[in-house]
Order: sequence, then structure tokens, then C-alpha cells
Amino acid sequence: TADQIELYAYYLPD
Amino acid sequence: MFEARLVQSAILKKVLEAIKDLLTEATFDCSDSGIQLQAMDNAHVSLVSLNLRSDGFDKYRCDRNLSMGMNLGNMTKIMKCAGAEDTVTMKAQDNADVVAFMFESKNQEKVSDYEMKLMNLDQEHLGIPETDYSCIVKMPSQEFARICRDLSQFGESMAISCTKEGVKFSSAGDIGSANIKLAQTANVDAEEEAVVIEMQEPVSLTFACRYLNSFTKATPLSAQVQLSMSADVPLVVEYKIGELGHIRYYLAPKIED
Repeated sequence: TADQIELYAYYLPD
Repeated sequence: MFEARLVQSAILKKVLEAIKDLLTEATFDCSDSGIQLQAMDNAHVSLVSLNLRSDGFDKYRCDRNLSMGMNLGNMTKIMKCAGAEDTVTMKAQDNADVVAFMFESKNQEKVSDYEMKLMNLDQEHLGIPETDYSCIVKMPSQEFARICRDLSQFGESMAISCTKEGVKFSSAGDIGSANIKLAQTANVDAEEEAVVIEMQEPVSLTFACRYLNSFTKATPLSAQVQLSMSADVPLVVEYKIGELGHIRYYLAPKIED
């Protein structure tokens, strides 16, 4: 199984 | 005053088809340079970034920056009223709460006007830095759509591994496993049929098939798709929209427990 990561882990809100 | 005219309404229909799987509503940011849209899906796992340049429209005017929040289901209903050969013009006044769509048939024998209420949406823009990706794969968009469809029968996620030899797509699940390898094409007659790999370092990443399948809804927009990958960063799937712009999808990878 693999965990789905959210985009917030890579990109921050402007 | 905002006004944007496209002789081929079919392009706007295809753009809408390409985003409505992932987004139920979105804000179209209009400025002098064109129309931009950036929005994440509800799960914050993928992001759609649409850029339509003003010089790609047949007519474009935007006196003041304008953000138009639209329900994409309602926009789809309206765009379905346009004939494939119709010209479409989108219009809005400054600070308007409606956007107008005008469809004109070839000889202007039929002119249809629709108005749609705009919405105030909470916008959250993510800052996406310029990235030098380890692997960039260009391949026929239909081939990519076919691979995503075929592999999603085997499991919820798919691994994409890129080396200088080629790109491998693999999936495994209860019924068994699947592997599809594509080699870089040596020579092709048509550029859009080529598989081209630019590799700095080999990369292997795992992604949810469901999102990849949603991205392939953009296939009718472009004969080629570009996949950009680096270790531990989101995948970028890009479709060019002729001379008008592009649609990019970002997808966060899955990480093994």
C-alpha cells in the first residue's frame, strides 16, 4: 500500500 | 469590460471537458495577458493550471483584471448549447455578477445569447516554483490515455519509471500485474507519433490511476502529452492547446508506507 500525499507537502499557498 | 472571442467554440468545449472531472467550480482570472485558472481538486492531491493567452483569441479585450467564479456544471450546460462550428464570445462588464456567452453560427444566421450567474469562490493559489525535472517524456496523448485506462484495471496506482532506454508504466493488484514499456522512437514520420525522452537522472514514481485518468480527458486538445518528473515532487502532465496556451495537471506522488 502507498500513502497519498497532498500537494501542500510540496507547494505552499501564495 | 471583458470580451474574448474564439472562432472555434469546440476548443472551449474541450477545455471544459478536460477540467470538469476534477473541479466542480473554478475561478477564471482574466487580465490583459489572457485567461488563467488554477485550482486543486477537493482532496488537494491534484491541481489544474490552465493558461489561455490573449493573442491566441480571435478577439480579446480586458480593460480591468477580472475574476469570474463559475460553476463548471452550469458552464457545461451552456457550452452544450453551442454548435461545434459556432463562434463563441464571452463577455462581462467590470464588477459584473454575470458572464454572457454568445454563440454565432457560420453565416451568423443563428445568434444565441446565454447569461450565467457568477460565484464568489474562495481562491487558494499555490506557488509552484520553476523546476528542472529529471525526466521529461513526450508521447502521443492517445497512447498515454490508453495506458492509463488499461493499467487502472489492475490496481489503484501505477508506477512510472523512466530511464534513458525508455519509460515503463506498471501496475499490480488482485488479478495480477501489468507492465508497458515504451522505447524512445528512433525515427518517425509524424512528430506527434514520437516518444521522446530527455533524461538527466532515472526516476520512478507511483501515482493514483484515478487522477491520471481524469487528466487524459484533455486528450482531444492535443496529439502529444508531456510528462515531467523528478524524485519526490509532483508529476506534471501538460497538453498544449494549439497556439492558444496549455493545460497542466500536477499530481502528488504516492509514498510507500
